[in-house]
Amino acid sequence: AASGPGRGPEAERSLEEAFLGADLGPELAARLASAYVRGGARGRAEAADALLDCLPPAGRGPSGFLAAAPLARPEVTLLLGVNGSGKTTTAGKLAAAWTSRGQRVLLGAGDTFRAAAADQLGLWAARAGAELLRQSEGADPAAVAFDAVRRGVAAGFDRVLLDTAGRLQTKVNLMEELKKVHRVVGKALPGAPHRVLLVLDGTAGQNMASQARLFAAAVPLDGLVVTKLDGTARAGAVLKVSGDTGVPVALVGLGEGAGDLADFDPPAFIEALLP
Amino acid sequence: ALTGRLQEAFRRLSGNARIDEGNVDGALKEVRQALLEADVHYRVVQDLLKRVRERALGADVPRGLAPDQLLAKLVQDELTAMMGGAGPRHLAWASLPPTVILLCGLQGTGKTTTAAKLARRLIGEGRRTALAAADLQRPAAVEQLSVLGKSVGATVYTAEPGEGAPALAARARREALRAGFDALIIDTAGRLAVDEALMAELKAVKAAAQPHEVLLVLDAMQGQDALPTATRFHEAVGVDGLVLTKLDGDARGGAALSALAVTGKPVKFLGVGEKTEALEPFHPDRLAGRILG
Ligand SMILES: Nc1nc2c(ncn2[C@@H]2O[C@H](COP(=O)(O)OP(=O)(O)OP(=O)(O)O)[C@@H](O)[C@H]2O)c(=O)[nH]1
Ligand SMILES: Nc1nc2c(ncn2[C@@H]2O[C@H](COP(=O)(O)OP(=O)(O)OP(=O)(O)O)[C@@H](O)[C@H]2O)c(=O)[nH]1
Ligand SMILES: [Mg+2]
Ligand SMILES: [Mg+2]
Repeated sequence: AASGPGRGPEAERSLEEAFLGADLGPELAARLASAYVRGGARGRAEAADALLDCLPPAGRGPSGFLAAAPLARPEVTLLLGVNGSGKTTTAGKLAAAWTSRGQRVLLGAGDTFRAAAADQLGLWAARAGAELLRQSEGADPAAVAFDAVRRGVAAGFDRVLLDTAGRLQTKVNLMEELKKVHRVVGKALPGAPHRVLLVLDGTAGQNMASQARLFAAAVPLDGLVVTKLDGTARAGAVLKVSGDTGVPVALVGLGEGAGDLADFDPPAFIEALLP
Repeated sequence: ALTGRLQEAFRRLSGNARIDEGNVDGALKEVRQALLEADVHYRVVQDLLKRVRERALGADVPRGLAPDQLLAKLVQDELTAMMGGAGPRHLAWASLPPTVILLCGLQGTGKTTTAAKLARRLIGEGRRTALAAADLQRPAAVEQLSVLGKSVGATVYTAEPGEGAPALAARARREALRAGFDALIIDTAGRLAVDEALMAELKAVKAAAQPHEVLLVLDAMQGQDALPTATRFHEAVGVDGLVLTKLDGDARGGAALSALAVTGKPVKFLGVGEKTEALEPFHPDRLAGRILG
């Protein structure tokens, strides 16, 4: 057929570069490029299937996260991830999505370290129509998380959404702090946190693998959030990360506004990775 | 010291008496893999390996090294040369104060924190330093810089009601001049390089501030997108230097090499932690080693 990328090393090389540029990593990029070229007219479809197969079985369909009914009352969601990945903004967007569905949301200002962190979340709470629980700067993050969950129970909130401070996954003391937050939340409400979401910066490259591995080793993860996909970064590293950890992608961030959050749609995500 | 994969590549050569057309490409394939895993852009990797290959097969090859040691040395030398060769790594001080430094970059890379770190460093050098909180977009960004600025003893200019980022930048420059500051550091909102409106705003801020130094702040964990991003920022406002942040983690930092290759400008500072003292001047050989693993 005259269509398709053609065969031969030139075509394969140029495909491999397209996949590399999407942060799929050298191993996957080489494997996909070869499959694509060998697949002839069906090459693109085969590459799409191969990419879908990277995802965990439970994560190959639309995530349906935003409309999902709460698992408990209140349902407690914990957001974690490295510095600047978009946790606080995602918390605000998620709160807005749930309040727009008629749910009462309490945001917990679990970042008690960074300058103006609680102020930032407070502005998002106002924007989203959610309430905020905060303590003074330097307070124990586990204490804030505990109080937020207790308040959520006592005041009959539908959702408690706990923001945490950014932390690099290699910082042992900060990962211990995270484990403590997770434990303490379970003490405040057995079964909580019901959803633990790792927020990954969509512009990140192969370091996503280390982030996912070390955060998953610290606390059980229920879902991944991939932010900043409104830019030119394609976040291809997410596929292998999701597959290797078995943690499905729940949400994608598509901008800095309250409405810029969407369920993960694997075919659409994969389509954007293909040349 | 080179990573396991590179050691393997080079060990394959060690049985040979010398590097030649027959064995060089196999070894370079492993180097390519290692650099791509370190997030160096594929085009930068290709150019780098082309140069290494030429040198390895060239007439003036250093003598007395086993083939594997030779290739390791050539790769490390090439990386170090790329990083060190990009020009002077200190800040460009203006002949008349204040020296104006403009920080820009994608969302969340560490600009606001870096602004405060840089202020702390300059104040420590005895230079009176002011900050301008020109991010009028992110919730509590002005508050964040105000708190950090206060903690390092810097004056922080903030926008008056109705004042946009370019107007604030112009006014901060005028006031810093009048108040006799040695340096003025301007923090800006994170923005996508493909956001035309925000890139136009950045150009307006630059025109208003007339900075002596424009620093692109990059996150060490950034992937391949560092190349097109750096290219666009450079085309829009002309980058003078790079800051690489979050190097206290395990990200390899290949994004720095991509940005450096495409802008021709050097890394000037490294962010190595969240506190305001966590800023270091750049050392090419250390980052080269880190990228190689
Ligand atoms: N373009 C774009 N920007 C985003 C997205 N999500 C977050 N951001 C921006 O990224 C920057 C960092 O977001 P934050 O929410 O403060 O990130 P964080 O993880 O809470 O940061 P720390 O608490 O400091 O670790 C802000 O400028 C956000 O507006 C997204 O989906 N798209
Ligand atoms: N570990 C570590 N964290 C850093 C470093 N530099 C900045 N951070 C953290 O990264 C996060 C983002 O930093 P900001 O200074 O808010 O980033 P920004 O570029 O101003 O973000 P926007 O204004 O939203 O674009 C914060 O949690 C900082 O504390 C660093 O060198 N190491
Ligand atoms: Mg935050
Ligand atoms: Mg900022």
